[in-house]
Amino acid sequence: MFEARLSSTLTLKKIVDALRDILNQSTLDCSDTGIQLQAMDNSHVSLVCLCLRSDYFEKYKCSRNVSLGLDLKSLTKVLKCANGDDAVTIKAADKADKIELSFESAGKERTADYELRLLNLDQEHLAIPETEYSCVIHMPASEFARICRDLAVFSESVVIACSKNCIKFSANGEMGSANIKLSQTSKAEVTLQVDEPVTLSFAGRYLNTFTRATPLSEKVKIGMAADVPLLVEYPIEDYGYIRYYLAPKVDD
Amino acid sequence: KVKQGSITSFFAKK
Repeated sequence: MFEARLSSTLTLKKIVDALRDILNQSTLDCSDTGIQLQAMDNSHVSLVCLCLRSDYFEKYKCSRNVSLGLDLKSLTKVLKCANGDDAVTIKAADKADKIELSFESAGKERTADYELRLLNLDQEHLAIPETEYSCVIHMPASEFARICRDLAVFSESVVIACSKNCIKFSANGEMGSANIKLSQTSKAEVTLQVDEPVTLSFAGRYLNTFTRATPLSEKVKIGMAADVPLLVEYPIEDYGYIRYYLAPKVDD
Repeated sequence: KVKQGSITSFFAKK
């Protein structure tokens, strides 16, 4: 039996919004410690990991591990039926073929129950190695979203170059070029921890998809090291995160 | 010429 209650459906909406442009369907792995999801996009260029600890939930019960295969489009449709300030309870029986979502209005005068059919997804998990990133950048999530959006106009590739003093985002295309540099700020809105300078090239389309998670977090953490996937991490308060990994472009 | 890498060439299947 699995049961999890959140006091606000808005958070769940934000989480699904952060996933649904990159994944159509995915499996939520629920255990007594919390909920996890790991999935690649269809082209196997990026990987997304969601982790929500059990104490994130107002109520959390998971008597045995369950894997819930969900169609994210369908889940979005159900979430649209709820107000952001409704409380939501997700329930699934052991070996269930459906989940139940119950929404309760803030004043408890309205409840609405929906059942969503589960999918039997054949999902493979990847082992993500512990990585010492040579460059770790923290910046406002809205700033990162703005940079990704602005650069997409110029080229499909974005070059990220991180050195001791600044992080530079560049795009170079037929129309012209764009270079955006950020240096560490005294107010610590932007922080750079750099052991070794790194320059890597990435598909801007994916970076833009990752920024769908912006409403979840004030800050974003970026990790870079030579010849490994980029890490873009959005913390979910102190209770979890969404991490996106993006394979760099390589010289053919 | 640059080519898009695949995430599976960095992270092994479990």
